[in-house]
Amino acid sequence: EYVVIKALENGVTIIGLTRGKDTRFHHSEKLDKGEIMIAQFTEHTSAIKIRGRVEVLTRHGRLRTDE
Amino acid sequence: EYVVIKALENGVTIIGLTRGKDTRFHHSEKLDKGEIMIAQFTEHTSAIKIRGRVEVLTRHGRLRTDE
Amino acid sequence: EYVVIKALENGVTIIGLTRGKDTRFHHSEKLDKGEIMIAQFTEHTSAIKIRGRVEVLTRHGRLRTDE
Amino acid sequence: EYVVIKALENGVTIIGLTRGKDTRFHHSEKLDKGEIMIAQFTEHTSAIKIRGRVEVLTRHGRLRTDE
Amino acid sequence: EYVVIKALENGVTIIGLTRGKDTRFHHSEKLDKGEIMIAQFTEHTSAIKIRGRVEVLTRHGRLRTDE
Amino acid sequence: EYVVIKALENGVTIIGLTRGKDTRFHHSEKLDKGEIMIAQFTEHTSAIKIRGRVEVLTRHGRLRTDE
Amino acid sequence: EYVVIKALENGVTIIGLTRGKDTRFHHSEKLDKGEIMIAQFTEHTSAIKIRGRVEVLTRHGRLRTDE
Amino acid sequence: EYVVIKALENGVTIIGLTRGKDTRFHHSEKLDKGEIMIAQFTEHTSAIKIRGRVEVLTRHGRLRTDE
Amino acid sequence: EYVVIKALENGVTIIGLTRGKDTRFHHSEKLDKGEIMIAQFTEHTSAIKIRGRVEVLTRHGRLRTDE
Amino acid sequence: EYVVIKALENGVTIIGLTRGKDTRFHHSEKLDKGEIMIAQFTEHTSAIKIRGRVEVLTRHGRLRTDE
Amino acid sequence: EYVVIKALENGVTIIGLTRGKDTRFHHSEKLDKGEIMIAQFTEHTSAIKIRGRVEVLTRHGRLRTDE
Ligand SMILES: N[C@@H](Cc1c[nH]c2ccccc12)C(=O)O
Ligand SMILES: N[C@@H](Cc1c[nH]c2ccccc12)C(=O)O
Ligand SMILES: N[C@@H](Cc1c[nH]c2ccccc12)C(=O)O
Ligand SMILES: N[C@@H](Cc1c[nH]c2ccccc12)C(=O)O
Ligand SMILES: N[C@@H](Cc1c[nH]c2ccccc12)C(=O)O
Ligand SMILES: N[C@@H](Cc1c[nH]c2ccccc12)C(=O)O
Ligand SMILES: N[C@@H](Cc1c[nH]c2ccccc12)C(=O)O
Ligand SMILES: N[C@@H](Cc1c[nH]c2ccccc12)C(=O)O
Ligand SMILES: N[C@@H](Cc1c[nH]c2ccccc12)C(=O)O
Ligand SMILES: N[C@@H](Cc1c[nH]c2ccccc12)C(=O)O
Ligand SMILES: N[C@@H](Cc1c[nH]c2ccccc12)C(=O)O
Repeated sequence: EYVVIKALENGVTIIGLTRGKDTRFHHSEKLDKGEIMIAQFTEHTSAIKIRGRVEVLTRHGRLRTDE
Repeated sequence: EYVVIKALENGVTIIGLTRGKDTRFHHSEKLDKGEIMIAQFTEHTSAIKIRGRVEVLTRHGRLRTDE
Repeated sequence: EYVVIKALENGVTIIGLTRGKDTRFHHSEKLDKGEIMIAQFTEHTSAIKIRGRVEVLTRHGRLRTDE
Repeated sequence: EYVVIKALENGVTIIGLTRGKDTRFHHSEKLDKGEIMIAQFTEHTSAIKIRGRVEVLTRHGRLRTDE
Repeated sequence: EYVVIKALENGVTIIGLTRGKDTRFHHSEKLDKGEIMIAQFTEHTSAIKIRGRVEVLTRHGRLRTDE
Repeated sequence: EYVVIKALENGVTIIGLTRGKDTRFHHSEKLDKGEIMIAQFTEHTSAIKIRGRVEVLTRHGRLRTDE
Repeated sequence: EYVVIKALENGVTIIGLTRGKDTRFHHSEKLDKGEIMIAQFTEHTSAIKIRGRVEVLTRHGRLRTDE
Repeated sequence: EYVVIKALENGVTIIGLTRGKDTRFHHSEKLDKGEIMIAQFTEHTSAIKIRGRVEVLTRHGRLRTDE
Repeated sequence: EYVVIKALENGVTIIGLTRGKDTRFHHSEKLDKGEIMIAQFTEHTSAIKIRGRVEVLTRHGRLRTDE
Repeated sequence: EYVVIKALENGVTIIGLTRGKDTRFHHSEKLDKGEIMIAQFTEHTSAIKIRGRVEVLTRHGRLRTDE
Repeated sequence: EYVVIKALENGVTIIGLTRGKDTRFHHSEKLDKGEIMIAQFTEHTSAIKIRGRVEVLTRHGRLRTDE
């Protein structure tokens, strides 16, 4: 299971939250405008948080965050 | 299985409720306007509660909470 | 397997009924207007009862209870 | 596998029938108008009987019992 | 796997036929007009016979028996 | 896996053929007009033969035998 | 996995071919006009041959043999 | 997994090719016009070759060979 | 998983490439115009190469090579 | 899981990249115009690189590289 | 599970990020204009980052990065 994230501006952050009892940030990936990240849910990542303007493709549809 | 939550205002709260006999809050994640959280159901999370104005994408469709 | 419940008024109650020979209430979650609960069926929850005005998204379609 | 039942009047009854060689009623849940029950088939419930006016959502479609 | 049966008249009968080498009736459930039965195929039920006027919802479509 | 058979006349016969090296009739169920039989394929039934005027619902579509 | 065969004339033959290294006829079922056979692929049947005018419903669509 | 082959002329040949390191013909079935063969892929058959004018129904669509 | 290949000219070649570390031709099947080959991917075949004018039906759509 | 590649010019190259910690080329297949390669992902191939003008059919849609 | 990436300019980079507690770049593949890479998620790759102008086909839809 993965999601597709396209950065619409510089400085977009894709944050992986830990799986398990505890919920904290285990990785943060910076994207510049036009860069794409395709990220799975994994043994270590059970939630993903996104900061900045993006277009996201998921199993349940597309979403844009336009400011 | 995951849901996609886009905050439509500052101070949105995504709350994870524990799986098992007991139902309590194990984590609460704050989102500011435009931030996105993509959260799975997991070994520890069998229900999710959302406070604040959001757009939610789920397997069963989209939902917005507009005040 | 989960359902999505959006409260259309204050004081909505989402009740989890126990799985097994015996059927009783094991948890009741209060929602205020605009709050959303996304709840799975689990090892402990095999039926969900909802009181109050809601919009519900399920695998079999949407339902609203408007008074 | 679950079904969604919305009561269209007071005094609706949702009855669980036992799984196994023997078929009898193991639980009966009363719903008032506007209340919703989302009930799974389980280890103990292999048939569900509904009395009263309802709207039902199932995998095979919607059904209303209007008198 | 289940089917949904809505009685269109009083005295409708839903009959469960036994699974296995032998085929006989193991249970017969009476429905009055407007009552609904949602019945699974099970370890003990591999065929269902219906007498009386009904509307049936199945995976393969709807059927009515109108006299 | 099941099929849905609605009798369009009296004296319809639903025949179960045995699974295995040998193919013979193990059960024959009589249906009168308006009666419905919903029959699975099982450990003992790998083919079903139908005599008389019926409407049949299967995974691959509907069929009527009108004389 | 099954196919649905409706005889459009008398004397239609449904032939089961053996599964395994060897391919031979293990059973032949005669159908008269209007009769229906619903036959699975099984441990003993890996091919089915049909002689005579029929309408066939399969997972990949319908077919008629009209002379 | 099966395919449906309808002969559009006499003398159509359905050939089963062996599964494994070696690829050779293990069976050839003759069809006359209007006859239908429904053949699975099996432990012994991993390819099927067809000679003569046919209509074929497969998971990926229909095909006719008209000369 | 299989593909359907219809030869649009004489001398079409269907080549099976070996599964494993090494990739070489293990079988080549000649098709004349109008002949059809339906070939699976197998323990020994993880790629298929086609030379000559064909129509191919696959899970992802149809393709023709017209010169 | 496979993809379908049709060469639109001579000298097209289909390259298999190794599965595992290390990513290198393990096989390169040359296609001439009109030739088709249908290639699976396998124990040894977890990425495929294509050079030259092609039409590609994949589970997620078609793609052409026209220069 | 794979994604399809078509380079729309020279110097496109497809980066594989490691699966596991640690997230770092394990491989970077250069694509020139018109080249296509079809890459799976694997035991070693749980996220893919793309730099440069591309068209991407995924299970959740297409995306282009046009600058
Ligand atoms: N090492 C991480 C890589 C990763 C996958 N999805 C992510 C989402 C966000 C951040 C990192 C990731 C993991 O396997 O889980
Ligand atoms: N550590 C949490 C992370 C999480 C997943 N989904 C959530 C929803 C709400 C809050 C936290 C979460 C877990 O694995 O369950
Ligand atoms: N602890 C509960 C949480 C829960 C899930 N779904 C629910 C529905 C209603 C009330 C509580 C719940 C459980 O795992 O079952
Ligand atoms: N304890 C019951 C709860 C239940 C599920 N579905 C039902 C339908 C009707 C009545 C009760 C139920 C069970 O697990 O089976
Ligand atoms: N005890 C029965 C209940 C039942 C399920 N489906 C039915 C259909 C008809 C009659 C009874 C039933 C069983 O588990 O099989
Ligand atoms: N005892 C039979 C009941 C049955 C199921 N499907 C049928 C079709 C025809 C006749 C009988 C049946 C069995 O389990 O197989
Ligand atoms: N005894 C046969 C019955 C059968 C199933 N499908 C068939 C098709 C043709 C002829 C016979 C059959 C078997 O189990 O295989
Ligand atoms: N005995 C053969 C029967 C068969 C199935 N599919 C076929 C296709 C062609 C020829 C024969 C067959 C087998 O089990 O494989
Ligand atoms: N013996 C081969 C037959 C085969 C299947 N698919 C093919 C494609 C091309 C050539 C041969 C084949 C095998 O089992 O793999
Ligand atoms: N021997 C290779 C054959 C192959 C399959 N898919 C490919 C794609 C490109 C190159 C070679 C291949 C393997 O099994 O993996
Ligand atoms: N050796 C790598 C090949 C690979 C697959 N997908 C990728 C995506 C990006 C970079 C490399 C790859 C692996 O098996 O994981």
